[in-house]
Amino acid sequence: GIDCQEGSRMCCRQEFFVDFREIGWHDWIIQPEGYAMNFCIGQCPLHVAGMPGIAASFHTAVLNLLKANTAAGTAGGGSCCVPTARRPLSLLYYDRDSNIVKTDIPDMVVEACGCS
Amino acid sequence: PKAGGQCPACGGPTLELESQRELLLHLAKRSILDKLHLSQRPTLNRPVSRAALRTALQRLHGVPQGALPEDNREQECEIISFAETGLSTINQTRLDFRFSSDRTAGDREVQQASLMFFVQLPSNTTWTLKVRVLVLGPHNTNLTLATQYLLEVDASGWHQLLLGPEAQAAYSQGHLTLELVPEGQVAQSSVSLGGTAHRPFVAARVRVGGKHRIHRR
Repeated sequence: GIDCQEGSRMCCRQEFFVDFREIGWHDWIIQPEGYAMNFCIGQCPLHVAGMPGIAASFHTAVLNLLKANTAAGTAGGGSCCVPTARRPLSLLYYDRDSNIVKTDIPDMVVEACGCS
Repeated sequence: PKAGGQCPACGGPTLELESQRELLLHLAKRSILDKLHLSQRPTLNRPVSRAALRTALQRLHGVPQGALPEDNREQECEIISFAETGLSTINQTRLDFRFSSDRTAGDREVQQASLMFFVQLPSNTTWTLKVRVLVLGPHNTNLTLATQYLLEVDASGWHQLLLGPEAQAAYSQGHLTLELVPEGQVAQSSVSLGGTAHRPFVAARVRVGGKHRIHRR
């Protein structure tokens, strides 16, 4: 996947760090001190639908579909900039009975973005 | 992009940066609370001392990495519950553990639970301890004995007692009471149990959300 730079317009991953102290959650979340939520933003014109990042073969398949469809009229539907790789977030926090809970929340951090 | 511009992704009007940041922080909070199955952030009514926290964490066995259950709807977590010392006398110590959450008791499954307690013993002493597991009766009125364990303690320090299915079931229901009853001749005054940095606690490995999957199957 691609990380957004200043002025990026194509589909990319925008880093976004959530500091738990800044949102006043540092009293009940023991570890970590924050987390990189990140999100996907940018355009996905049809010629980059299935853009590689991690799906090169899918990209080829979509291009072939487009050729076939273009030959028979315009291909419907759009392609969106979506997470293509995510990883879990390990949290250590107090629940409302002041129990200490350690858990891994799946799919919490967006690692890469690509075009659907 | 600056306020008043056009969003590169959807073509709609863009938010000015501060509102965008507010929106993203709101989404981040919502995302964490949803994944923890909490309707709102917990308000802490019984703060835990840093010393007790540090001691307990040294004992928390990490969830083996990569142990994420194959189904995202199931989540495994480790929980440490510090005891509220219930009514205790010189001859017995009662420990109450509470574990309520926004989730219904039905969809959490205790995989393993152990009582961890700290004892200061005079040297060359063996102390026999009976641990009684008390559970609420059918109409949630009085506590009844579910099972009990006999433990020989012959050294000062931390001790672990693996708790069986009765205690696990009580913990799954949100309330576990243990009674520590010393047996034998050792004078109780010479034995000290716990202390601020050595509060007894239950360490449990819990799977949440699994019941629905089993139920669905």
